[in-house]
Amino acid sequence: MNIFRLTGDLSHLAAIIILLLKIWKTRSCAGISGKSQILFALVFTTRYLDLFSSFISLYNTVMKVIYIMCAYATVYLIYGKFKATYDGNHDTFRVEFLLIPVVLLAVLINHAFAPMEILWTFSIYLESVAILPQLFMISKTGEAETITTHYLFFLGLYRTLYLFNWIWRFYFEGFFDLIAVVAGLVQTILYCDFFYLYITKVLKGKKLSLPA
Amino acid sequence: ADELQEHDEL
Repeated sequence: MNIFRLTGDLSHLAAIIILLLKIWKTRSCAGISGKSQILFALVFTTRYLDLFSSFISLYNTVMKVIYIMCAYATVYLIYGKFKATYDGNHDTFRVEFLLIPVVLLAVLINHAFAPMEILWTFSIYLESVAILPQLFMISKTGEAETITTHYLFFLGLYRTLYLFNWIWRFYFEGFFDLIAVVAGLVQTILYCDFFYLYITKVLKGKKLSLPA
Repeated sequence: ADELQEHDEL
């Protein structure tokens, strides 16, 4: 464990909690892409199946359980409790255009052609593009609630910090996982446009609205 | 290859 990975995980946890609280407190999931949240639930489900097969640390197990519970709670709030506030007309990204290539990639490019390994690879590839429906929805509505931009900021920051974690682990532990690094780079690059808007607008107290 | 070890990251 290193400071980049720890702050990355805490940033990820912060994003997940911010979103859950936003929906719960405002009793509304306006502006939130349910499709992205379903993809995140799928990412955690396929990646954390090893919860039952291997124990790494208490921290690892506790965080995985929290992530999975929050992901499904968020999906439930969007499609169940507060579905009346779900903006389906703007959440129209064709997720099959993500799932099919990700499945093909996971089967073709992985570390080992074993079920658990392919599921892990699928979850890594899927996570790198899972935010696209949310970003697409914001581009369609032309704006985002400020709390939603904070959610996106911490979510983007988490994988950016993981990039530094991988640099750290490469130099100090000789650890290197090309699949995770490449997918993490793609994931972080997808946030660059948002990061720019967040820093130049939201941090200056303005509302995030497009076109910039 | 070392990445074949179990995935210890979240």
